[in-house]
Amino acid sequence: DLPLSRKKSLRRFLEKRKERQVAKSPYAY
Amino acid sequence: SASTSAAIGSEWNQDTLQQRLQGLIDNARESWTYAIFWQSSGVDYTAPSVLGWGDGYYKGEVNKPKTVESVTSLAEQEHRKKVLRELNSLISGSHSQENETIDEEVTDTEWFFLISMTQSFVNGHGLPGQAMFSNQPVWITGRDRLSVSHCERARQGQVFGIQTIVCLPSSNGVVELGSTELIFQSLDLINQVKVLFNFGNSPPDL
Repeated sequence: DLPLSRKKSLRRFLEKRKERQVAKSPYAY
Repeated sequence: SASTSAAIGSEWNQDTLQQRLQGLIDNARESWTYAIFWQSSGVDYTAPSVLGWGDGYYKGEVNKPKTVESVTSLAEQEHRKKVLRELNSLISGSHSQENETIDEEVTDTEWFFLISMTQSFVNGHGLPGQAMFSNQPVWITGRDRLSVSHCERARQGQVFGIQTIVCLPSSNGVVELGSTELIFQSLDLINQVKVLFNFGNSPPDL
């Protein structure tokens, strides 16, 4: 199991990654 | 560890740490790709202190839209995506197949940032450990210099496209910054880290 600090960091990383991808999407406006 | 937690205090929780890291590179004149805080396990006179993952902020390569073809193999990309799907399932509890965020290529710098979460450094060893031990900044610019470093982390960073790695000691840990660009030593940045990551005092306003 992952320590809490890494879980939080991972969650942030994945959320930011999703935001970047949505922003790059041709459907983004 | 308990000693580190006590030293950091309630004001310095992980959210505060995240704000510091984010503020540091979002407001910097230079284009940093990521920032990591390596947290010291604290002073234990029976064993050397260890620097482990405290928190990190991945900004990405903002000035480099993906125009260059990645050199990673298809198998390597599939491996990275599989790991990311598994981590995503672990975090969100959702089924990996349902998650569309992993479809995009996992870049070299994203991967380097992710694998950093698994690493730790004994005081005096590795780039962060050296910065901690000497209480001096370690600043390496250029792929050539990174590739010949005796520190595994510097060589690893170079392999994943990093051109500059900086480790700056602070109380209770080391702030590491990495960039895919060539960035030369900045006293301004060193001073900012001293102020922002001085855990002996209350956190300053950003």
